[in-house]
Amino acid sequence: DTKQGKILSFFKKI
Amino acid sequence: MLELRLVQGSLLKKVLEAMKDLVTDANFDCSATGFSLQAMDSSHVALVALLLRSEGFEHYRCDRNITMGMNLNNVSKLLKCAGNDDIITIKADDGGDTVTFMFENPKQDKISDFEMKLMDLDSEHLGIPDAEYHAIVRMPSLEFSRICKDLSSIGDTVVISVTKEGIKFSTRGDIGNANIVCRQNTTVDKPEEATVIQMNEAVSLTFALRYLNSFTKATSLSETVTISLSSELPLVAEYKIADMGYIKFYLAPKIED
Repeated sequence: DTKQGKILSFFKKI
Repeated sequence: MLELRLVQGSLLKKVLEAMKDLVTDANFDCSATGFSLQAMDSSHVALVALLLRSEGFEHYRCDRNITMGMNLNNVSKLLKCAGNDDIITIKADDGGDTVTFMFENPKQDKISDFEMKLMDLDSEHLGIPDAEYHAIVRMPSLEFSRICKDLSSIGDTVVISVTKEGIKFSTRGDIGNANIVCRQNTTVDKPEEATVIQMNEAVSLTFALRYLNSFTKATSLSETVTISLSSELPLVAEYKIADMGYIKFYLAPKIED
């Protein structure tokens, strides 16, 4: 099964 | 004081059409470099980054960096009042709470201005590191759009794989499954019709077609799209905006649960 990844788990807030 | 005059006003109209379904509210940042925006969709799955460089404007005055929060649907409504051949000027005062869009027709005998209230939005800027991608594919934007549309009539997700053979788009749904392979093809009449595959490592990732279809709203901005893929990173679909900059869409992949 797959789940949708989130942008915030790849790019951090600055 | 901010004053940006864009002779090719249709570009701004197209940019808004490309973003408004993905992002509701966003901060436009204006600096000496240019007019830019970075925003995520409400579910934080996709991110859009826009840059219109200052050199691309006929007149570009930005005395100090300004952030202007706007509802993209409202901006789009205003820009629909501009003709495709109109010159668009964006004006704002430092510390003001409004922005003015002015439209001039080519004959210069009709001038319209629309003032819009700015919004105070939380700034959520993300750092996007420079990355070495496993595969970078440049292809006609219309072809990419067609593939995403066709596959979404069969399934909800697409597996995008790049190998030496080419770029493969696969989906499956209740009625069956589908595969579309685009091979490298550089023997074309015009460079923008080519499919060019640069691959350092084979890569295969799964994405929601709904978002890719939304990205293809930028198709009219550029004849080509560049898709960058790496196994540990979101996909990047970049549409270059001639002489001005780019609109880049990032999409987080589906991951093993």
